[in-house]
Amino acid sequence: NLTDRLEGVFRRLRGHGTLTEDNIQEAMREVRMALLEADVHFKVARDFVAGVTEKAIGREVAKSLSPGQQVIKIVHEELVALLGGNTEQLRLDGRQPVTIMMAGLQGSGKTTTSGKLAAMLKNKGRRPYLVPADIYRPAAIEQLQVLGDKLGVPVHPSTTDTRPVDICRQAMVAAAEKNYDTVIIDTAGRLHIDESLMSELKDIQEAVQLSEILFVADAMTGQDAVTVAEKFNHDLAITGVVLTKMEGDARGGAALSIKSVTGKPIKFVGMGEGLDALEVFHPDRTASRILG
Amino acid sequence: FLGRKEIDAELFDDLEELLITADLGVTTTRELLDHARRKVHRKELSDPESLKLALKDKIKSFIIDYQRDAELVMPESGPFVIMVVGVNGVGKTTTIGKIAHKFVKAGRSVMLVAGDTFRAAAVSQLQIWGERNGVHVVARADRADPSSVVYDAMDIAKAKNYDVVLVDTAGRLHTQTNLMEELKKIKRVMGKRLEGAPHEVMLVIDATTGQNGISQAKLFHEAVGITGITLTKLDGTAKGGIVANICREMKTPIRFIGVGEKMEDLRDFDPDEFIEALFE
Ligand SMILES: Nc1nc2c(ncn2[C@@H]2O[C@H](COP(=O)(O)OP(=O)(O)OP(=O)(O)O)[C@@H](O)[C@H]2O)c(=O)[nH]1
Ligand SMILES: Nc1nc2c(ncn2[C@@H]2O[C@H](COP(=O)(O)OP(=O)(O)OP(=O)(O)O)[C@@H](O)[C@H]2O)c(=O)[nH]1
Ligand SMILES: [Mg+2]
Ligand SMILES: [Mg+2]
Repeated sequence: NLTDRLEGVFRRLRGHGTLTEDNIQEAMREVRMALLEADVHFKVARDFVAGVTEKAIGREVAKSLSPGQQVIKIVHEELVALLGGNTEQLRLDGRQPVTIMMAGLQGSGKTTTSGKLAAMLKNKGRRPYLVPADIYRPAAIEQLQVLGDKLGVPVHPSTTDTRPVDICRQAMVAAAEKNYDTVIIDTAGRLHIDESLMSELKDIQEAVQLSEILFVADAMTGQDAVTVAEKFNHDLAITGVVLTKMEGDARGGAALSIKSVTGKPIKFVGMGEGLDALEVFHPDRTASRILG
Repeated sequence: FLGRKEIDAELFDDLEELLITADLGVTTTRELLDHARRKVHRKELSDPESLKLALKDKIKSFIIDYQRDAELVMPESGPFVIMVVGVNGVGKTTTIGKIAHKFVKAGRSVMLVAGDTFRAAAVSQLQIWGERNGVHVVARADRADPSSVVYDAMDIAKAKNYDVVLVDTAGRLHTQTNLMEELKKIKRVMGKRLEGAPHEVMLVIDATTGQNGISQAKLFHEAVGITGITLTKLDGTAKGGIVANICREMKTPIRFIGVGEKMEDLRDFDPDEFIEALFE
C-alpha cells in the first residue's frame, strides 16, 4: 500500500527532518500512482500532486511520524479539504415545495436514490412526492411506483405517452393541490453527449423551479467521470452529487475527479440497494479509501 | 499520430495520458510504454507511426489471448443456456433483450428467464423485452427464490425444446459473499436440471468502469466461472480499456459490445475496431 511504498522511498534517501523539493519528488510520484490506481482522472491527479507538493515543501516532519507518514498526512489533509470543502446538506429552507431533479448516466442509481431520498425526507417529517419522468426505459415508471408503495410515499401517475417536461409541470400542480412539500423528479439515464436528451433536462429546468439538481454517479466510474461530470455541470449547473454503490470495493477516485472538475458538493453516498442505504458523504473516509 | 514527428519524451507523456485515460490502468500502461521504449532502444522503431502500431499489437495480444472460440458456439442438441451476471446497473437485462433479438433474427427459438426476483419491476422490465422480441418469458408472480424459477425454467426449456435460453440474474456487488453464494446455487440448480447448463456464463461489464472492473471479473470468475464478456455503453465517451486487463488475466473472449439502448444496439466484438477506438 501507499504507506509501505513511501517508507521505501524515504529509506533510500537519508536523514530527514524537513520535506524538501528533492526528497518529495519520488514520494509524490508514488502518490500520483496511487491516485491513478484509484481511478482519479489523469489531469486531476497531476494537478492535485502539484498542489500538494507546494504545500509539503518546507514542512517539518513531526517527531512522532516517519517522513513517509508525514507525506501521507499532508496528502490526506489536502484530499479531505478538496473533497469536503463545501459539504452541504440538501437545501430544504428555500422556496417551497423543494424540488429535486436527479440526473446522470444510464444505470447509475437515480431511481433507487430517488426512493432513498423520499425515505429520508419522510423520516424527517416532510411530505415527499415521487415523480417518474423516465418514459423510455421498460418498466421505469413501475419501478418508482413500487418503491413509493413500499415507503408509503405518493407517486405521480406518469404515463409513457406524456413528454417528461409536461409530466413535471403536471406533477407540480398536483403537489400544490395536495400540499406535498418536496418533489423528487426521477429522469431517464442519458449520455452527456446526447444533445436532444440533454435538452430535455434543460427544458425541465426551465419549466420547473428546481431547488436542487443532483448528479448521480457510480462510484466505480473510471477516467470518464471527468468528461461526464463536466458536461452535466456545464449544461445544467448541478447543485450536488450523489455517489452510488460505495459499499463495494471501488477505490472511488471518481469522487475526487467529479468534485475537482465541477466544484459542486458531494451530498450523499449510496451504500446499498435498500431504501435506507443513503448516507451523508464523509470526505475523510473517502480520502483514506482513495489513498488505499 | 498525436501530431508528433519524432519519438521523444513528450510523445511518451502523451501516450501515457492516452492509455491511462482509456482506463488501461497504471501498471499496464507502464508495461506497454516500457515495451515500446525497449523497441526504440533496440532501433526496432524509429517513428511515431510504427510505435503506435507496436502498442496496438501489444494490446491486441492481451485481448485475443484466449483459447475458446470468439463466437458463441451452439451445442449439437438441446437448449443453449446463457446465464447473464454482473454488478448493478451495467446492462444485463437490456443485453438479454438484444441477444434475444439477434437469435430470433437468426431463426432460433428463444426463451427468457426472469431470474431477478429481487429488484423493483425487474420482472416487468424483462417481460417487456420478451414482448418486443415475441419470445416467452418464464417468471413467477411472487418474489420466489431465483433458484426455483431457474429450476422450473430448465424443465420448460427441455420440454418445449427451445434453442436458446437467456437467464437474467439480479445485479450484485462481487463483494457481497451471500449474493455470490446465491449465484453459485442458481448455476448448480441449472446444471442439475439440464445437463451442461449453463453453457455460457456471460459477465456484463460497463465501459465506464475503472480499475474496479478487474476485481469484478476476478470474483465473478471465482464464483461461477465466466466464459464470455459483453462490454456495454461503448456509445458513450468511455473507451472500456479495462477489458484489456480483464481478458489478459482471465483469457476470456469478449463476445459482444453494447452501443445503445435499443434492441439492435449489439455488435459482435471486433478487436481491431476496439483498439482503433482506444487511440482516437
Ligand atoms: N449495491 C448498490 N446498488 C445500488 C445502489 N444504488 C443503486 N443500486 C442498484 O443499481 C442498479 C441500478 O439502479 P437504478 O436506480 O435502476 O439506476 P438508474 O440510474 O435509475 O438507471 P436508469 O434509469 O436505467 O438510468 C439497481 O440494481 C439498484 O438496486 C447502491 O448504493 N449500492
Ligand atoms: N447508452 C447505453 N445504455 C445502455 C446500454 N446497455 C444498457 N444500457 C442502459 O443502462 C441502464 C441499465 O440497464 P439494465 O439492463 O437495467 O441493467 P442491469 O444490469 O440489468 O441492472 P440491474 O438488474 O439493476 O443490476 C438502462 O437505462 C439501459 O437502457 C448500452 O450499450 N448503451
Ligand atoms: Mg432509472
Ligand atoms: Mg437487470
